[in-house]
Amino acid sequence: MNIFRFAGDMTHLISILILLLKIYATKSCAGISLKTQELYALVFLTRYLDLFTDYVSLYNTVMKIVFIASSLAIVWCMRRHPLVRRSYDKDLDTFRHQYVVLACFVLALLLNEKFTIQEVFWAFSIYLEAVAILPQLVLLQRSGNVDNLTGQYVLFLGAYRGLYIINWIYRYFTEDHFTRWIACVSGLVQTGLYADFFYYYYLSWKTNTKLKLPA
Amino acid sequence: PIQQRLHDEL
Repeated sequence: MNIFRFAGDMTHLISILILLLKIYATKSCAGISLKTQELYALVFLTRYLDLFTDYVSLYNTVMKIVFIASSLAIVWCMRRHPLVRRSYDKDLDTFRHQYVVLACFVLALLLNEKFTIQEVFWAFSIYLEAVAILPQLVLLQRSGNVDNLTGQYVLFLGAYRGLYIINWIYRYFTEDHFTRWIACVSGLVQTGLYADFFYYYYLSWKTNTKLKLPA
Repeated sequence: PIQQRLHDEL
């Protein structure tokens, strides 16, 4: 475990806690895409199938449980919590994410480390994570303004993936035969998706104006 | 037996 990966996991955890805090404190989920949260819950459920079969470390196991539990908690809140669900922008969150799920699954069947259930679902979760933010970015574009907590949420999420890429570069140079092509390429695509958001976030921070995404 | 490839990252 190197510092980049640990920092990546921490920023990932922070992004989820920011979201939980925002929903719990304001009892509102305005501006949050339920579809993105459902995709993330699916990412964790399909990636951590080995939760009970392969023990890597206590840290890994605890973090996997935290990620699964928190993502399901967010989805449950947005769907079931009487107060929160009222503030969900159903007619703005219209990204047809089922096609994305299907495309990722087909890709995972074709491109995987080994053609086993666990590896196919692992590759599926890697591809899905790369595009899971799309409904959220579309929702931000639609709603025009980005309230600061949602903006920070996306910022930490992008930082997590960016740190993971540095972690893979570090491991590539320090460990022999370390290759994670599937995760690396997919992680690069994912970070690229955030790049435009980062650009507008930086502009709004620099010009000290409210973050506006071009419609 | 070869060490089954573990995904040691999250």
